[in-house]
Amino acid sequence: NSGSSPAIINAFQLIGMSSCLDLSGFFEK
Amino acid sequence: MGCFHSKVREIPMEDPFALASETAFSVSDVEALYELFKNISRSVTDDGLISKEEFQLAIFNNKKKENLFTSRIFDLFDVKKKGVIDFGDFVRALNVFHPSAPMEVKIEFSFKLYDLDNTGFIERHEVKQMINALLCEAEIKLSEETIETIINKTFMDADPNQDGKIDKYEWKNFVYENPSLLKVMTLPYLRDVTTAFPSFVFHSKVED
Repeated sequence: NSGSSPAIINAFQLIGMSSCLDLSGFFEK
Repeated sequence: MGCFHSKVREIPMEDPFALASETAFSVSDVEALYELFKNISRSVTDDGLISKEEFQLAIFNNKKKENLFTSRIFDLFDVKKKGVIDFGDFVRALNVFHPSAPMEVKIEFSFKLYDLDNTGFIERHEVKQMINALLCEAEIKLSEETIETIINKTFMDADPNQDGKIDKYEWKNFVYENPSLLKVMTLPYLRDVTTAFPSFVFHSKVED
């Protein structure tokens, strides 16, 4: 135990997981 | 494929030299993007413009998948607020996602993306709305307590003056401390669009 608190994902990291923010679909046909 | 010309409406292309001069794209890139633009803009209605429906279809291959984030990105592409995207809008907006685009440009775009109500601040209720959209899309269940903990922690870090909203200056600092947040703002494909859309070569007006 390092004594540090567990890291909490920040809200924007979570939001960034949305596939709907990924425009790769334009190029993947 | 690519051989049917009879009913295809030709869209006047905004000057590729002008677009290349104001973006990270080369003239050839702009011409290649025009091929992509034409394909997308004729997918539902052949009017030389991209509607929201065509935008979603191009990204997801699914007309139905309307979503907070795609809708938001479409609105940011639609800078003239016409409800449709023309070729100039398309190239200038994609330029933000170019690997060589300045970080400042990506930070500005991401701020607008997350400032759902266009108030000039990213507010707590907007962050919660986006988290809920993500959880719904990904079919992930998190307790209300966990969501509140994530938002509290985020605002402790991103909102140093603790006024409950993130302004542009705070956002910029937060992104510099967490550069991975800009990952969604870069499309590696854009580094070499001429390879992705080689058919532009047959229509190119430039020799390079």
